[in-house]
Amino acid sequence: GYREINEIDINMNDPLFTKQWYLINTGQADGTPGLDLNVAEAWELGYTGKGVTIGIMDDGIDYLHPDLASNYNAKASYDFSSNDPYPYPRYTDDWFNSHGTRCAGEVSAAANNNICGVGVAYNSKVAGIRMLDQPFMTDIIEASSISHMPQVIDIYSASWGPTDNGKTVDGPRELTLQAMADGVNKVMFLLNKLGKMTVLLTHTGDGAQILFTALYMEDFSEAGFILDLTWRDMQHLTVLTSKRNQLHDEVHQWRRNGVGLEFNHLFGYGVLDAGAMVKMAKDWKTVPERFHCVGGSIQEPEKIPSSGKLVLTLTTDACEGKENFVRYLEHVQAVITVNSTRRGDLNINMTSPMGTKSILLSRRPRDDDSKVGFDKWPFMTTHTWGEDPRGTWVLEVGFVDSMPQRGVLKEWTLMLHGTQSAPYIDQIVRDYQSKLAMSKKEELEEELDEAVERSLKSILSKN
Amino acid sequence: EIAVYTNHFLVELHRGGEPEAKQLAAEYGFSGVRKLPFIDAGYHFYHNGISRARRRRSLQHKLHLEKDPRIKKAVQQEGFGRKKR
Repeated sequence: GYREINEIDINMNDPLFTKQWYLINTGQADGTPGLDLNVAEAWELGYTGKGVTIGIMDDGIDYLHPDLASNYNAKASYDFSSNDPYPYPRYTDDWFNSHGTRCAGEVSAAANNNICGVGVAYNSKVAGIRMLDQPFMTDIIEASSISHMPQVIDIYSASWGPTDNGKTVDGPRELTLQAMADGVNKVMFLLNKLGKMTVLLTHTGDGAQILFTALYMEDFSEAGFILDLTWRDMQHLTVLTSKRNQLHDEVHQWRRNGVGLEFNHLFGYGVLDAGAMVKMAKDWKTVPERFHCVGGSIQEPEKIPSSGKLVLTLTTDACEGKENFVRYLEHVQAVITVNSTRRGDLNINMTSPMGTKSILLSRRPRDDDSKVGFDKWPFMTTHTWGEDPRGTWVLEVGFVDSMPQRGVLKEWTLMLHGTQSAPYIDQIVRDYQSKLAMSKKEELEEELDEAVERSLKSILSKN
Repeated sequence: EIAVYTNHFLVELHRGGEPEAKQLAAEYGFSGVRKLPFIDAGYHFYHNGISRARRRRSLQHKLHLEKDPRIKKAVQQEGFGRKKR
């Protein structure tokens, strides 16, 4: 489906549009032509951000900016640390607090108005949730921010995270996790449509920068059709439409998982492809219900050798025969408790019964923790997406470094999340070269094999 | 990392709604209170009279709150770093 960029006649008169390489990458700033979100195709098909409000959780949005003023949702904007309903950025003399305004622009800046650039989902609204201009964050502020006005805000976008000093294992705290779970469960319960995509593109030219861009869809009345997507639908669409494109890494090669889906440790399933996503979403049928199964657990302490690896195996039937059996995987969690003389030198890999190997933890040279370790830490992988979880899972734990270290693994619990019936069998295939076509074929073949096996067994048992 | 304590508190009541939470906040000198949408009877108390970041916990406020029979739990919020990306 690759087309020359100049075949896509997106004419925007916004002066900075041509610099937005993640929208249309023409090789600007030493970039790679074509390595972008393929938003142009989605725009051409008539999809924009109309009807969607994105909460920019950051340091405020400059709602006086001419490129944002018309799409600022003041009613849904707030600052929970100073209880201010008018959270204008607290500008410093070096413009440090203009981060939120830039993020808002990347998402929602007005198109074709001769000002600045163009938002990836232009025509959308942005709400400013000011929270990052304080010396310290708290759990209650994060939780309050991410649960602010869910009936108005469709997406919560955060372009920030724990202090990235290579040592911390910080993340959302207790209240924030609770707020997230409450939000998703409520939404799932209401079958409302909430989703959020985060795309990370690193640009290696002189304008190197790391970007998060949120792309989201819901009932696009503008485009004339209504999507009935759940959060999990969005995840399946992401897996099936993301592209390898020209992403390449010498160390981490692209591999295929047990059902043929191509993935990479660094790039996941690849670059988001907005055009392919909206086309597939148009006739998408909600995926079957998800189930959760504890595949197995090892609770006895096992020493981690200073050299070589501790290799543990867990054989699971994935709760076969029980109400909550899982047959087609989505997320897999390895809940691990481990302590060692140097946490940063730990390396953990897990391999599925279908032979897909995931790096759960790689070396973190600056992490010299020898006290806390990982306590029931839910490591997670999606590399085994669509695979059959039944069989033997292998966990390998070792140290990577020249100094001898010691450690003990106290727990490994395998959590399997996925569906019981094939998620793609009811989907309409339009492109026979697509991952959807390949996955659907796999599913049909497996369903057929299993049906034949069942009938043979019943015949044999009768005889 | 050395803990930093802020002037924000998570307060959970045994029972009662926002009026009771507001009354409690006023009784104990807090500047404001807001209902947390994701916790039953969970409230965000904030106190402008307490320093926004200090090394030591405000035990006095925490113990006062927790001694009140109407209050199930009071947690002074710790501060931590967040980095813009």
